[in-house]
Amino acid sequence: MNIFRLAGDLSHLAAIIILLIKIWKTRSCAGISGRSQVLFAIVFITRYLDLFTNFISAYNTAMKVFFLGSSIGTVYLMYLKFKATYDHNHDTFRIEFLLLPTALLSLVLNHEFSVMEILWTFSIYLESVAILPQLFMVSKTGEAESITSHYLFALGSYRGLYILNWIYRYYFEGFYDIIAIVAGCVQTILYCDFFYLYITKVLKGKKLQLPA
Amino acid sequence: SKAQEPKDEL
Repeated sequence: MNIFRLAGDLSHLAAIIILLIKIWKTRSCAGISGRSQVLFAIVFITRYLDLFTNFISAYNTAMKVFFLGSSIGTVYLMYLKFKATYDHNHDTFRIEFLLLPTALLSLVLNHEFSVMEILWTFSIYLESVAILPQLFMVSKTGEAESITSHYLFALGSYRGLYILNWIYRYYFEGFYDIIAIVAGCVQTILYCDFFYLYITKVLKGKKLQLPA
Repeated sequence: SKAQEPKDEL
């Protein structure tokens, strides 16, 4: 463990907590893409199947349990409990265009052709594009509540911090995983225009408005 | 390369 990975995990944890607070406090999931949340739940389910077979540390297990529970819980809140506030009309990104290519790619480009390894690879590829429905929804509505933009900033930062972690591990541990690194860079790059808007607008107290 | 086991990152 290193400071970059810890900061990344905490940023990821913060993002999920901010989202849960937003939905619970406002009792609404307006502006949130349910499709992205479904993709995140798939990412965690396919990645943490080794939860009971591979004990790494109490921290690792606790975080996996929290990420699994919160992502499934968020889908429940969005599609069942606060269903009436879910914005179907703006959450229209075709997620099959994300699921199929990443599934095929994980069958072709992986470290080892085994069930667990392919599911892990699929989860890595899917996570890199899972935010697209959310970013698409923000561009369609043309704006986002400030708490939603804080959620996106924390979520985008987490994988950016993981890139620093991979650089650190390469130089100090000689460890690197090219699949995680490439997917992590793609994932972080997708947030670039949002990061620009967040830093130039939201941090100055303005609302996040996308040029229509 | 053989998959890096065990995967210790979240």
